[in-house]
Amino acid sequence: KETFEGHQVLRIVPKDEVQLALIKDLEDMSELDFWTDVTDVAYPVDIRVPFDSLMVLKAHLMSQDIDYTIMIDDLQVMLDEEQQEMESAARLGQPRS
Amino acid sequence: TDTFDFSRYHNLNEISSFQDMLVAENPSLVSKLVIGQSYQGRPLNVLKFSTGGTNRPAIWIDTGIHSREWVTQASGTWFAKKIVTDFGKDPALTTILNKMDIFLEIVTNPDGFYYTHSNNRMWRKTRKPSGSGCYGVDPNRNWDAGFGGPGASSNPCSETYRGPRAHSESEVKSIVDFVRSHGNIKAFISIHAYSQMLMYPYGYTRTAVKDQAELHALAQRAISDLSTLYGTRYRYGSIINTIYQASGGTIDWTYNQGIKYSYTFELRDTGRYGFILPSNQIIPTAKETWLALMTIMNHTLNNPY
Repeated sequence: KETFEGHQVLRIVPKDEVQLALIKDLEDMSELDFWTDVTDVAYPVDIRVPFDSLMVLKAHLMSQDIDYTIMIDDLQVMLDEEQQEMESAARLGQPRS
Repeated sequence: TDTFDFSRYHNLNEISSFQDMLVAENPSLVSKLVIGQSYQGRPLNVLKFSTGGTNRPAIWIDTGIHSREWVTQASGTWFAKKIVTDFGKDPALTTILNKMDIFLEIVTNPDGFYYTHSNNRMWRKTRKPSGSGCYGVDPNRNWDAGFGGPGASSNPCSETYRGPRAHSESEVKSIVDFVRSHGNIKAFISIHAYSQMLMYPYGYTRTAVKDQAELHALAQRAISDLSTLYGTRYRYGSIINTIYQASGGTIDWTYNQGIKYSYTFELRDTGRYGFILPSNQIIPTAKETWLALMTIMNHTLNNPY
């Protein structure tokens, strides 16, 4: 089962065409999972970044003066919560069925 | 189905059982069609809501073609129940169903959906072996509409891998065959998540569709109606102008088949949770989306072509 410990989802909002092009170049990096795609200036791009790629990517963004925010700090934590919620709902449903 | 918990996410078996129950409870309104099989042999189930007649004009709605977009399958389940609940009570829906059929495919990509529950919650594509370690094709790049053009990848490891040829995915080909054999589908609505958009063709070309003015105005009305419930803000327009250039997309193909009212949604949210939208958002998402769906369905009924 594939897990996502330490994966973060970064939100980047390109300020201008130059940043837009730089972010678009990142699409070629197969380890990055674009949750929303690069569309236009001022529209957010959300990227899931594996733990091993985080430092390199963040350094790259900083070097290009591209701002980002961390939308999801640790994806696996959210997935675990989702799983627990489903299991808990299933347990609650058992007596009725 | 009255005890089905629509406010929770459910796996493939639970959704399948729900569909069978809905049919059993409403035999004069709902039936289940199997339009094909997924690559791994799962049935491609479509619910047909019909009050009778043969080959009536119809509305198609699909959810879950991208497997990780769980709020879409969950919303589709809610829509199914909403249709049987409102039929005979809501005059607008009743009028629609007295003249048209509604087809609803809740889990359009069952192999991928199962995979999101068992192996990789973040999986988006089908599970067809692609000849490399990167199994799967993006079924929303696999349609015969600008297939292979910009905005789709030839790399099997890419999330937007288009597949070896148009309609190579049985999940896509089955819908293609169904739409062609039916021949009287008047609206086709393909539902994705997230980022809050309502779009019409095209995605593969900047050429405007000949019905652009009407589709644009209808999209504006639909998102306006959607926002009346919770104030959720949507962007709208053609795919290429609203989101990006994408070739081989679903509704570009349906529009080119003559289905004028071809739309695709990106449901909630604005990006705080992405594909991990908390389950307490399912019902609000479904409720607000239903308002937009009704606007499009009503317009389709009132503007025959």
